[in-house]
Amino acid sequence: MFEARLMNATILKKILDAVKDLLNEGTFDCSDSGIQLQAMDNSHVSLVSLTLRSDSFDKFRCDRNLSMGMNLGTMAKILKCANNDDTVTIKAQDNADTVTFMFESQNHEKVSDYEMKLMNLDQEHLGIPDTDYSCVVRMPSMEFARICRDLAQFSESMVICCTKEGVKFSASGDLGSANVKLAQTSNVDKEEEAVIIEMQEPVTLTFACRYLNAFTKATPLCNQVQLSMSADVPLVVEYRISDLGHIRYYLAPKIEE
Amino acid sequence: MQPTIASFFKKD
Repeated sequence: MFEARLMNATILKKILDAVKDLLNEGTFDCSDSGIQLQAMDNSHVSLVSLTLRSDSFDKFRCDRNLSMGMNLGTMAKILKCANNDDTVTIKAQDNADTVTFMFESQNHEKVSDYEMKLMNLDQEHLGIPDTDYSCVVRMPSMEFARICRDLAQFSESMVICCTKEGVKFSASGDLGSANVKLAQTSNVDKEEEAVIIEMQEPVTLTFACRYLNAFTKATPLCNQVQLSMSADVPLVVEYRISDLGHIRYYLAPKIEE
Repeated sequence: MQPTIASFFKKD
């Protein structure tokens, strides 16, 4: 028996919004420790890794490890049927071929349940090595989303250059070029507005704008985003999900032909 | 050139 309850549907709706543009389907691996989803996008250029910890759920029971393959488009449709302040319970029997989403209104007067067929997904699971990154940038997630949107107008690719002075985002194409420089915040009054750079070595890497823009769909989950970079390895874009866990996107850098 | 993510991370 698997049962996981959250007192508020909003967070689950935001999580689905953050992954459904990149992934059509995914396997949710459920265990005592929580729920994990790891999946590559269709073109296998990026990887999404979602971790939700069991102790942050309002109720969590997982008698046996369970892998549930879900169509994320269908799951998003079902979650749209929940009001933001509804309690959500996800339930499945052991070895079941369906999962049930139950929504309960705050006054307990409306209860709805939606059953969804599970899928058998033959997905590759990739091992992500522990890496000490040369540069780690923390910045407001809205600012990152804005920069990705603005620079995508100029080129398919964006160069991110990080030094101890700051981080520079650049794009150039037939229309012209764009550069946005952010200096490290000197005086942190509000932590969520700060730009903080931890640098061991300067890094310059090039990434496809369309994936970065897809990652910014997670912006409503967290005020801050963390970018971790080292030469010649995938970028990590991480959004924390309050005390529940995190979503990390990995993106392979472009390399010169 | 755009490499795949699997060229960086090995299969588990």
